[in-house]
Amino acid sequence: SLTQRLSKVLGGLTGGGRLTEKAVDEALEEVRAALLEADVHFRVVRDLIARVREQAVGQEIVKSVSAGQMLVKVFSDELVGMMSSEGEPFTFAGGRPTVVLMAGLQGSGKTTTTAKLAHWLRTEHRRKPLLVAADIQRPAAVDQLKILGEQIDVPVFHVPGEPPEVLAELALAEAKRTGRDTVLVDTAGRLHIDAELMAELSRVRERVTPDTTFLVCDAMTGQDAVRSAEAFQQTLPLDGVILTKLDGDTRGGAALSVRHVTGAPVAFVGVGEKIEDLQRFHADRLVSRILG
Amino acid sequence: LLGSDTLDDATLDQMEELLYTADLGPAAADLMDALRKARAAGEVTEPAQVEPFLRDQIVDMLGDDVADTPVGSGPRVVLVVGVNGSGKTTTIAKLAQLLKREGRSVMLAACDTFRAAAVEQLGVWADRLEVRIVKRETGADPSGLAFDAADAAQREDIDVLLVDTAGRLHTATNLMAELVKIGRVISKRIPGAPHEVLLVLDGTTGQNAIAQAREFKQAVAVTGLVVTKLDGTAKGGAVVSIRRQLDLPVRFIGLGEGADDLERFAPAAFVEALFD
Ligand SMILES: Nc1nc2c(ncn2[C@@H]2O[C@H](COP(=O)(O)OP(=O)(O)OP(=O)(O)O)[C@@H](O)[C@H]2O)c(=O)[nH]1
Ligand SMILES: Nc1nc2c(ncn2[C@@H]2O[C@H](COP(=O)(O)OP(=O)(O)OP(=O)(O)O)[C@@H](O)[C@H]2O)c(=O)[nH]1
Ligand SMILES: [Mg+2]
Ligand SMILES: [Mg+2]
Repeated sequence: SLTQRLSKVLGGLTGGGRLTEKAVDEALEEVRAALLEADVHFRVVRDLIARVREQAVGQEIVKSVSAGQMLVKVFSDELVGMMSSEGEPFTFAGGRPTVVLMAGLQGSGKTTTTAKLAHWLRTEHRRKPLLVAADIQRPAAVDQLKILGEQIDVPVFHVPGEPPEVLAELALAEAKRTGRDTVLVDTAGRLHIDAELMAELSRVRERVTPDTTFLVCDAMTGQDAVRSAEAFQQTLPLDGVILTKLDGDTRGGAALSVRHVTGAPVAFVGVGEKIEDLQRFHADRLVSRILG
Repeated sequence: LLGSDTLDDATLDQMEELLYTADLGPAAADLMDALRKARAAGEVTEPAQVEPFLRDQIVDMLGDDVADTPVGSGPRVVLVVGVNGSGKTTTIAKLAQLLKREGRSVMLAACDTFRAAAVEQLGVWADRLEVRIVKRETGADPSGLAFDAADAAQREDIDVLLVDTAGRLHTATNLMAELVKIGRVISKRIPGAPHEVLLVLDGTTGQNAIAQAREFKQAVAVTGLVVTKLDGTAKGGAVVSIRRQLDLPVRFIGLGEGADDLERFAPAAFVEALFD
């Protein structure tokens, strides 16, 4: 664990002493390595280490706690502060259907997560969701969402031959007509450097003015997380991030980088392939995982 | 690439950032050590020498080309595995396209009988590429299907059988056991098969790729890697550590979502792209 690694480096400095600059630098090298192993972005690590270094040098070591434990607590507090958020993930519109837009890179878990969210909204908020199959590019993507919709008894809207922005607009009209109060739009995975597809996402947004836009991000993403998240944010102001596949053993450092660069809080985490495998995000849990 | 005209620490810092942000991980630390030693020894004295030096080091780390397992008579069986969403199904379509272009007969086995519309997805590709597919409804036993596909490929004198499997995290013990069973069942029908086990890695994945490679190799004797989504901005540097630690070579890289978007791995080109 990081605390053990730091205790080794700090030679068991305990209560009564103060952290010297040399001791802090050696310990910070250890933390830097741990954070990079955890896929936190290189620059985010550099800035974080600099901030903590300022706080740590000269700190008096509390009697009951080792220097290593104290330093881990400083980092933990700093990271939890970075990842926490106050708001609720959904803002429900009054008098018209709420629109939720899902976006992200290929294979990140959007389609599965869209269905999970529909199920969540029905069970936790007693909403009447309508799923929109607006990925017309991937083979059998529409089938995939339709099958998931059937599993959770939620209608899925799709009209063959229409582009995604038209599908979203038609779905909104359908929702109003049939009394569905939340419209969840699944979109095709796309690269943030694909100008055409990013423009398509903009068009979808313009047509239906989403109340909530989620970036669906794979928890095992490495250093590229910053680049892609930043680019998505520039096209589509993000309200939240959903971190998927956290049921694996990836440390999830990408989440820190994404929050840092977009400002969007992680709202939910995906912890499996089943419909129920969606949980509210807890900053302290992810932080202890990142710190290892 | 390097702004200064002296090989100073600032220049080295820039290089360090490039290496780490390419997901080179532990290899980045070793490369920086080698670079600092070379600078101290006077082997690398100007910024212009840094990139060629590092490129050589990384190409060395990627190792020599490894020959494919030879197949006697009968179909070559390729088992395609990896975590969820990495690009397995699409990679199989691309492999089928490539093999067809090389004049080989191809058969697909839709052994992801778990995920919604997985069978349908591979079915669309089979139709588009006009290749034989052995499939069954979602929920069928994947091992039974694998056996039947191997049997059909043998009897129909197919050159290459590509077996798609469900995405699974390497930490899911029961799913990894299922994968072992699929491999074993295939070998029962065709001794020596699967001749290739390709682990499909998402090019945007960070250090977890190493853990994935370790666990999948341990379970089903992975013979090579496919790194997908390198048409994005991710560099896929984790494969360097995977080669060093597990001796697994990269076979192909995925550069898009179409059937033609697959290339055989070329170390020099890959390393050059790291520095773009
Ligand atoms: N283990 C695990 N698997 C997940 C999770 N979320 C999604 N998946 C799986 O990840 C794979 C990709 O999920 P999809 O929902 O198809 O991803 P997508 O973003 O819609 O993919 P594209 O539409 O092709 O961009 C599937 O195998 C899902 O079952 C999760 O939280 N945990
Ligand atoms: N840009 C890009 N997208 C890719 C590449 N390879 C696959 N994809 C996309 O990634 C997404 C997931 O691909 P799949 O082939 O369904 O992945 P999979 O591993 O079979 O997924 P599961 O079976 O759900 O585990 C799809 O949207 C693909 O089009 C690639 O090389 N480049
Ligand atoms: Mg999808
Ligand atoms: Mg698949």
